[in-house]
Amino acid sequence: MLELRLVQGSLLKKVLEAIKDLVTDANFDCSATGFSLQAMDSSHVALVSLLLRSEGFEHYRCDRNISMGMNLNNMAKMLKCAGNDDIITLKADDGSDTVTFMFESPTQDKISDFEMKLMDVDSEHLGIPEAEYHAIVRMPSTEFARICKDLSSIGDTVVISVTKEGVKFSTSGDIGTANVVCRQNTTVDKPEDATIVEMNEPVSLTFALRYFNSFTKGTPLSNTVTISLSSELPVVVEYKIAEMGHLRFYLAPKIEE
Amino acid sequence: QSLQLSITEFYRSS
Repeated sequence: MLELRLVQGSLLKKVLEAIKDLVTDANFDCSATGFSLQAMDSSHVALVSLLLRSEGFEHYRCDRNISMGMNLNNMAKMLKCAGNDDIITLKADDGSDTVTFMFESPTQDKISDFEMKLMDVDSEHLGIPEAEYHAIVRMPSTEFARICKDLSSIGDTVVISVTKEGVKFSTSGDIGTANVVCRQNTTVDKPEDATIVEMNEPVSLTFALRYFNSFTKGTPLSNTVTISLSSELPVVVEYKIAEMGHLRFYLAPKIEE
Repeated sequence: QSLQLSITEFYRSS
């Protein structure tokens, strides 16, 4: 028996909107720790990792570890039927091949349930060890989204370089080149508007911009985004989910042949 | 010409 009641149901709606274009089918894993997902895109270039900790749910019952295969587009369709202020409850019986999403309006005057068929999803789970990163950049998530969108109108790849000067995003294409430099800036009114560059070593890596643009669909989840870079590792783009966990995107770099 | 690496080249199946 599984029963997860999420008062801030909009979080789950936002999570699905953020990942449904990158990943088609995925297994949601439910354990005492929380509700999680790990999935790669079809080309195995990017990986999504979601964690919603059990403590973040108003009610969390998970009698045994369970993995539920879902088509994310279909799940998003169902969650779109929930209001932004609705409480969302996920329910599944042991051995059932369906999951039920129950939506309650804040005033309890409208209660809906949507039952979705589960599916077998063949997925490879990767072990991601803790790593020391050469550089970690924290910046407003809207600013990062803006940069990715702007650069993708010029080129297909972005070079992200972190030096003591700050972080530089560069691209080039048929029509020309573009460079955006963000310097550390902590003298802001609100902490979420700050740009913080922590650098242990300078690092410069090249990535496909279209993946970054897909990751920025996580922007509504958090005011800030954290970008962790190391020369021998995929970049990690992380959106914290307040009080509950995180949505992380990992992207393998491009290298010169 | 640049080569796109795969995520599975970095992380192993668990």
